[in-house]
Amino acid sequence: RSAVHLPVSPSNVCRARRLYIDFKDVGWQDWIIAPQGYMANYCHGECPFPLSETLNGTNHAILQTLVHSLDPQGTPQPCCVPIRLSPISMLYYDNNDNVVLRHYQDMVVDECGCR
Amino acid sequence: APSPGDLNAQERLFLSSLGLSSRPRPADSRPQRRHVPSALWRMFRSSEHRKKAQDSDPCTVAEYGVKGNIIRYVQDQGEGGEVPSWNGLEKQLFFNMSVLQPVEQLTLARLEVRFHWGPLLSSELLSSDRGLSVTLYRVIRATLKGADRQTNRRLLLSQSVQLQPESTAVTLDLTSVAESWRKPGRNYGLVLEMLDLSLPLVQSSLVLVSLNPEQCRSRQR
Repeated sequence: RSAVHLPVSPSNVCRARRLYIDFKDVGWQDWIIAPQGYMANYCHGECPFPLSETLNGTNHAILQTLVHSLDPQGTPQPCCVPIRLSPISMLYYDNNDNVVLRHYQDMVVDECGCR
Repeated sequence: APSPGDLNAQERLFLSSLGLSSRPRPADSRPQRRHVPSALWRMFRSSEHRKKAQDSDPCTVAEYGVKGNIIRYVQDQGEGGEVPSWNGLEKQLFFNMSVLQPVEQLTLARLEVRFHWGPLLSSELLSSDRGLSVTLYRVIRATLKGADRQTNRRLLLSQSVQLQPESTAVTLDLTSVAESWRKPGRNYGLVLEMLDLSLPLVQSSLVLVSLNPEQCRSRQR
């Protein structure tokens, strides 16, 4: 079988996209003191064959794109997922009216890759 | 669109990852909206700066030099206000340690007691060399009446506090005491005695720093 090369425009390629999460939208503004929201981002896009280095693919993902290009129906493309995340701090009231400052890991997507 | 049930389940999942059993009640439903300590604001802002500089370890509280990802200002729930004792004023302090989840490792407990006199403190007293004599006891059994009350206490601190126009504070490391309070039936609180001077307004907080190892993976891993 020969590999099928589907054109993928740069805008469709897997990368981090901007997403601002406003705590008001989820009804949490009453107990979260700060921040009121934050830039969380998300990963979206395709992982086309051949995987370039910028897509941070694993060996497995490189092979999966190859197999996908040969058999698009039977094998999906690798997933575009967060590969580097960073923490944020949140200041809030708990149920005992104590003020809490807590550092949460993996809250912001900094970089995406094909896995 | 997701059903309300799906959204509730999703919210519960996320709140539990934040260490909360349910959504805390709104701030405007609280009888007294709690003031956010300025030290916490400073730590919050400095953590934002460090994050931008990418030189922070989210599992260390740089301000206190200890491991941890959670800083709580636990408010005093001691019953009543200041009551007269045989030679001054006495105040019960109680800090609910059940706010810590069993998985959390307590790395610091620091008692902060702030005395406010405001306009009650006369310039005559301020200019004098008099201080406020402060004694702090740990209650080791349920508080009893009369003479037994004295024997059920262990002295933690005795010092003289210099008077200041606005307020003055005493801090004390209570990490090992607070750790023992986490065991069931071991937390009988503290007693604060103030001698010589009357009528300061006392505000107490226990600053707790803890590490949840499940939510704080090492950066090296």
